[in-house]
Amino acid sequence: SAVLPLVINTWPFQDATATAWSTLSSGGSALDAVEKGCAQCEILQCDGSVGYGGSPDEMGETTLDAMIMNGDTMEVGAVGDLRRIKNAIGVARAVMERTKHTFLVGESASVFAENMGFPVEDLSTNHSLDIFTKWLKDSCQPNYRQNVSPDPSKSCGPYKPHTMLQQRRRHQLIDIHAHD
Amino acid sequence: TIGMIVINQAGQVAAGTSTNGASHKIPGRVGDSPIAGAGAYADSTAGGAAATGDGDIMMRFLPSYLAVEQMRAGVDPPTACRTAITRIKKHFPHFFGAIVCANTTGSYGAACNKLPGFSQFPFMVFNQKSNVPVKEMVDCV
Repeated sequence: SAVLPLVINTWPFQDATATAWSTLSSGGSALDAVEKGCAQCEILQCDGSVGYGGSPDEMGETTLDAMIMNGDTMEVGAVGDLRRIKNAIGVARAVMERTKHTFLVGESASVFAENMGFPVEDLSTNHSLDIFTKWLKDSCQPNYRQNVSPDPSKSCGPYKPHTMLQQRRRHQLIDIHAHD
Repeated sequence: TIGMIVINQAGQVAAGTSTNGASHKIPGRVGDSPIAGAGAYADSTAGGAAATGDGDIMMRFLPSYLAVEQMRAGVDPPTACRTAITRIKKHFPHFFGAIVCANTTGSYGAACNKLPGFSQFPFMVFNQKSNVPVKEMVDCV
């Protein structure tokens, strides 16, 4: 069925959809709707896969990735490995509107965000720390390392490279709540 | 991860993504979500797409860009989505991934790669016909 306007998003994140629609209905642009819709998911920590307090890395830190794209002007703003800033999609929009670049990453992206007025906050929660603690207790499983020693399928690091490349990425059981 | 496409009354398309990525990732790892053409893509002359799943695999195939280019060529959104999934499946039959697609007239669709424990992909749609957010499901291929 072809009807405009339209909001469509991955996964059953209803509040994000409703927020985007509400933004459009109140006169916002398509870009505003995307930003507000995704930001709502960041606030609600949708599925544990969006926003603060989820998916801790090997060091137990939560980092965020986000991107926004204007299909009229082909402008893009993106952030990767963003630390200590909750509103990742907002920072992505700031990259698009406040710089001539497209993609900022890591600590420098966080400094940019702070300079643009985004609050600096700890992204860890008791939940993310529990996930991290359980992972450590489970000998750091699952694990994304390969061709290193000690054997990353059995042991935590620190790791050093093998002289030979032997292992290839193997199929892992999926968790539909763990996704990019 | 959320990936979202919004098309306003005038047919202007915007897309976005936000995620905290993969659990237990190596510090510094970035997935497909913030990469234009991979996590999402928008072009007001064709449509928009947003992908989700295993970003380490999906980012190599620019599935959102591929789907939008398919729609530019006149392919309907469900078929464009399936083409993007099938392209990845040829190389990685067991990859975890899904995609939503919409063209500038407001037609939309979705596709996903069928795996044990993942046979349907849920996504949300809101348009004037529904007037509320509606959860839809697509069978994976």
